[in-house]
Amino acid sequence: AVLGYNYEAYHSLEEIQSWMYYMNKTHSDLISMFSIGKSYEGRPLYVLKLGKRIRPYKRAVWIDCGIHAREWIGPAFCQWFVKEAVDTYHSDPGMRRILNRLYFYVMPVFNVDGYHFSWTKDRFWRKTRSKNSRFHCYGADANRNWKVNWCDEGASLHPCDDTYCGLYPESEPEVKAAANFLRKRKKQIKAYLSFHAYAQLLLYPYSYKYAAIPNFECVESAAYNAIVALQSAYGVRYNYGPASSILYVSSGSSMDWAYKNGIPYAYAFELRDTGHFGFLLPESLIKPTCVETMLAVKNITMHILKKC
Amino acid sequence: HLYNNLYAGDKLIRLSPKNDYEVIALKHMCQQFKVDLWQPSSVSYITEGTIVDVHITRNSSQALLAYLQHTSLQYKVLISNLQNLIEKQIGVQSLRNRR
Repeated sequence: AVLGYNYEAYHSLEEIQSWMYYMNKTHSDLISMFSIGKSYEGRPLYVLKLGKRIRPYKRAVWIDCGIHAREWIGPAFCQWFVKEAVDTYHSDPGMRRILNRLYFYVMPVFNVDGYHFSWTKDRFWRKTRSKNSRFHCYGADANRNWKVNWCDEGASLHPCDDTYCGLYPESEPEVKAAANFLRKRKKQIKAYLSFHAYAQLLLYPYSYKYAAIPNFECVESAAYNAIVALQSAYGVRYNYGPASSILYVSSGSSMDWAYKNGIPYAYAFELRDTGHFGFLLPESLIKPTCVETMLAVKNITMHILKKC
Repeated sequence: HLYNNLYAGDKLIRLSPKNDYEVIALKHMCQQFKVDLWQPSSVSYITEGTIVDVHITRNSSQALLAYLQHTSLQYKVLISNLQNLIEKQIGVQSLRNRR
């Protein structure tokens, strides 16, 4: 049982999976749980489907956390998001409207093998744990392995590099599983949100080139309103804009792939902080980080429900 | 200790190269000392003005800091002992588990 689960603490993979089972069992009116495949080391890739089953067809939002193993605040936010959704469904008209009108597919830990490794062996591990037989190095960067300008600028062909793009596009089972899931639901899914750390940024396509996306005005205004909402909580400032110019050019990213696959609103959050603690953001900052990010995510979601 | 005290004495330092010479010196340092880059995520992203956060191990910090002095690269120590922060970050957690 996961009664009294502490959302202001970091949890191991086993604890997060137990939590998912518990939420699935205790909130069956709002949550269903399924696996979209297996990781390289054979672990299930669990997704929680969140939303009121009111009508057969509803638009959806995809949220993933933990693509990079050492960025622990990501999975902490995904858990916080699910908790807030079920806790406030009856008390918050905004959340109720969102959950009645949309589904959320939430993947709390994308890179399950890497996350487990960062808890047990190397706290600062980033990549997956796949093994390229010809090299002694492990893992590929799960955010350079998507089939969009794969292994072009901003990714490395060398298996020992942190931005190694993998043997081929979607070579990483975790990426393949998520891409297959998203491909099958491209008409239903209207937003893709991916949570990373650290830098305090809200990024949108493109990562792989300096160019404006066709629906720039809608995506940019949603991003601006989201960081204003975020800042209203504790005054924390996020920068926002196209990833290629705000951060750096990188190819094969999940956000670019989601956008090119037809999802009109694709964002990547780089959560707190800007480097004082980095990946070691203390547990005392989980709550404020998640509270402010909730405001941004709800803002983006409301934007999607309206016509832009 | 968590992770068998693997990170005792490891540091996180911050640099921001101000010109081409410093960019080259910093890239050379990252390759020579096999450092763990926290940001940006790859050496190839290091350009003038980039904020570079580097995790250096206890064993290499003496030689690496000497290299920084030799190349006059300005740096700031963000975290002086990673192990302590790790213990703080989830130490409470493992304490809870034990309880």
